[in-house]
Amino acid sequence: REKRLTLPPSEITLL
Amino acid sequence: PGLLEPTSTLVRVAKSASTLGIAIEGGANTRQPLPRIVTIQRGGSAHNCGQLKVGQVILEVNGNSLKGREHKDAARLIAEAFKTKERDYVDFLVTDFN
Repeated sequence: REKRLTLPPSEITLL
Repeated sequence: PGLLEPTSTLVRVAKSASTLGIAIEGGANTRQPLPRIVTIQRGGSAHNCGQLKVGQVILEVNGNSLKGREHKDAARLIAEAFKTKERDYVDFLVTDFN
């Protein structure tokens, strides 16, 4: 659970 | 493989406009491991289709799993599926369960 929180947010791509 | 998850829905988006018109976030090694739809643009093919919704997570594109694909790779797969002349639609397997 804590490990997940350390993952970076994602960029957003418009398609 | 190929088995539909119980909460998943197959949505066929016809290429009815010049753009697909969705924005996605997420991908492998991010907080959102599978791409999630964050925007649906009015007038795009996805909006015209009427079956995709903001918040849905994309599991597969034309039968190709997005599991383990990083954001750019997933985005490229979707862009190529929309661009190819081989089909006049794109099949999305989506789920509301995140």
